[in-house]
Amino acid sequence: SRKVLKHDEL
Amino acid sequence: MNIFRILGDVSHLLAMIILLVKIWRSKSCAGISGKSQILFALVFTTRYLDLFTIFISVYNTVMKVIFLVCAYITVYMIYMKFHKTFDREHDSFRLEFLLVPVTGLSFLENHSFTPLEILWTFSIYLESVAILPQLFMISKTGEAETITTHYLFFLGLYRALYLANWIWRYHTENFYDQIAVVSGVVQTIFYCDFFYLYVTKVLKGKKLSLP
Repeated sequence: SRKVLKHDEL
Repeated sequence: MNIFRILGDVSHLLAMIILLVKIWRSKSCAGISGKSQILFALVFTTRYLDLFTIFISVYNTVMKVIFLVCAYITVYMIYMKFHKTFDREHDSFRLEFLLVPVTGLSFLENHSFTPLEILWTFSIYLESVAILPQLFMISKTGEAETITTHYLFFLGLYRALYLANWIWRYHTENFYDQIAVVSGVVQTIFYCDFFYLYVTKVLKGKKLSLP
């Protein structure tokens, strides 16, 4: 599975 | 969410509002680099594509939309509404010198080789150098209006506060995003010389002019 990156900063 | 992060975002927003108010009140964008503002609009556009793919929080979504709107209004003011006051002659930084290496680097060094992730990485690298056309313009004309220096101060402060945010997150959440951190450090370094001039000149009531 492909890693889903979550960028929580602006 | 920690205090450094919130204050950083507020500084960032304040910087953009100061710039818009300056242009709107004076009906002029003299001394402002349109190229830097185009780069910032590009930074937000490529970074916030995840608005369509992932939901993080109401705060996150609202701020992203506000940043995008501010960036595009600023570009519109400079190139359309008040274009006659735009100092094109002095805004002569060659953008390809930034865009070519930044594009190359985002393909080489990223978290994952997917279109959205490469664009996010591109935006992070680009943001770290996006202010250079503005600083170049000031060094060329040798001066800046006081309100322009306030804009730059808050933009630099935002970066510095984000560094504090990352140190905080590293210790409390074990969060560490190497791409963001390295670029953020580089970006903050670009402001150091300006911070020095801001403290020694502008805060003492003098206009920022270079010898």
